Amino acid sequence: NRDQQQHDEL
Amino acid sequence: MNIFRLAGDLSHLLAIILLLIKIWKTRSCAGISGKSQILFAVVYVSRYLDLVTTFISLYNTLMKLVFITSSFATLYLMYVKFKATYDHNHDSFRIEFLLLPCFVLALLINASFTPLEVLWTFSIYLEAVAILPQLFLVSKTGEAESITSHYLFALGSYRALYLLNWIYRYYAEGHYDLIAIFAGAIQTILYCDFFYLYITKVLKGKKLQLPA
Repeated sequence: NRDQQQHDEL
Repeated sequence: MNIFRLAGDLSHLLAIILLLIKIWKTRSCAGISGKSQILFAVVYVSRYLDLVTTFISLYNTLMKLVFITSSFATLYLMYVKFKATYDHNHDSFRIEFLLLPCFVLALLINASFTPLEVLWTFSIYLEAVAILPQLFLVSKTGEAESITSHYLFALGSYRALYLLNWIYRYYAEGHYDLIAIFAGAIQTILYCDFFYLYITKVLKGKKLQLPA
């Protein structure tokens, strides 16, 4: 889901 | 998590610690750009808003909190506690020339047009150029203390290591984020000139001094 992007990096 | 990512994060953490140690030990923030430090605080706050919406891991949460807290601690030391040592006259870079274009670019080029995503993208673009006031200050004064050089080297290495992490993740996981990759590449390129001076001068025990 592109709308709820999770950014797992800092 | 891979070795490049971990090394990048640790390098980033080391940079922040080196900066705080430099200011604390010398009781002075001479040679440090407050403008760059303001930009880094803006970067962390706008990027880590997801602290309240998304939980990724304890590591992730702790590091985000450390980055936000330490950047405000740095600002406090520079603009309050050791204000008298702040190099006002040389730190004359106009940060609105970075803030505004980065924000407009984030509005135009982003993965999805939601407030959190636009702010995340803005932070990525801004981080890429946030060191410019610092490099501008070094070029104006023509030199940098060795601990300031170590700080800059660790800070520059962090994104370079992330580039390796992104290459690794592309092959290992098929994961890639073009916005982060392009901005990270630009960020690393901005440090190249400094890397060269660091390796040819500071590592040989000389002071970082720019040719007149």
